[in-house]
Amino acid sequence: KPGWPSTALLADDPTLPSILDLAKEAPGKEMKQWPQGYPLRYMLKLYHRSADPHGHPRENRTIGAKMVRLVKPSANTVRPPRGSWHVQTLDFPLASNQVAYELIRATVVYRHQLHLVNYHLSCHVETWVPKCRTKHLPSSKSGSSKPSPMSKAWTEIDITHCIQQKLWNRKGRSVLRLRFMCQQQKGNETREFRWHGMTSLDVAFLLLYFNDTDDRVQGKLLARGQEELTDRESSFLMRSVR
Amino acid sequence: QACSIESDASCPSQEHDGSVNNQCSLHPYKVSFHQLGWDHWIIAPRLYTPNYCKGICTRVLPYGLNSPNHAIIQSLVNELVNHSVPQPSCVPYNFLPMSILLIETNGSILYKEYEGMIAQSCTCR
Repeated sequence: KPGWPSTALLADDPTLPSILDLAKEAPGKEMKQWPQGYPLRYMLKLYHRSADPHGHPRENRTIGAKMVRLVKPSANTVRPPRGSWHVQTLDFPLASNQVAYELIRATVVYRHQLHLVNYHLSCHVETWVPKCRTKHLPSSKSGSSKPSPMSKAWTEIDITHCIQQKLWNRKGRSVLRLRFMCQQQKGNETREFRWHGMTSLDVAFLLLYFNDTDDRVQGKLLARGQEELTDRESSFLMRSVR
Repeated sequence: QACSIESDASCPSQEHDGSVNNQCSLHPYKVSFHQLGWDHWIIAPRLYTPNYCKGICTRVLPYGLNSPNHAIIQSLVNELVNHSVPQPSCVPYNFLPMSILLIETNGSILYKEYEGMIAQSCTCR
């Protein structure tokens, strides 16, 4: 196919340049649903603040990481309303065995105000992690030294401590579960609120900030995360042993 | 200093074989991720300027190309001992990183600074 490395180039060879590994694992052309809306806008703003239009990293960038992953909820469950409270649980998958990347920061960005046609809700998130310390981050408008791509209906909490202490570096995959709780403002209680039409990405997403710890990985271009790399290497080694 | 796009003045003058225009040097080159067929998962940037190195590695390797000793000896071997040993190749010497915003297979959005994406200068080795 024009534009694609040939199948021969993509043979099961662990010495392949990782850009080809990436091409092999790139989403298929059938993937037409790009993330839309605020999460994409957030990451585009983050990108344009950190790189110039040619993709050169800006010298004065404040991102503080070599890699930022926006993770969308893998599942959400709507709980029955309790009074004026409406609750969803959101699960975020964590692929934490990325040995060549150090998690340096984790935040949750969520909508703290939902202004729909007939409803005005104030929202917050709670983690299901015991003894988890979270910290609200100041928005760019309130004098933070680091510019944030945040819009005013959204807010950000730092959950680095929760993830690093309780969930990261566990064997296998772990899941961060959040409770997204919204309360209808007074005067709206009689109307029956439903989450119809709102995807879980419309309400919250997780941001993971990484720095790489291994120069050899820095040199491998476009490797799609150390998890996949490690998986492939393990698989190759297993075959070699056999 | 290696011969680079930014500092043409540092490129050594060509005195051998009269091939001034054919000497190993950096050539600016742009390609779009659409042309590569990767625009369905790379969000930004749209254009990529990898550049490339092209040209002859002459018998006497210019000092400015930062060629290693091995390349200098190989050039001599090609000239004086065995023509089947090839002349050194014109390849990138320095690289610049590039920031890319992409969609991962699972739908996550990734910002990443990738090393070694853009050739900044060339050498013979």
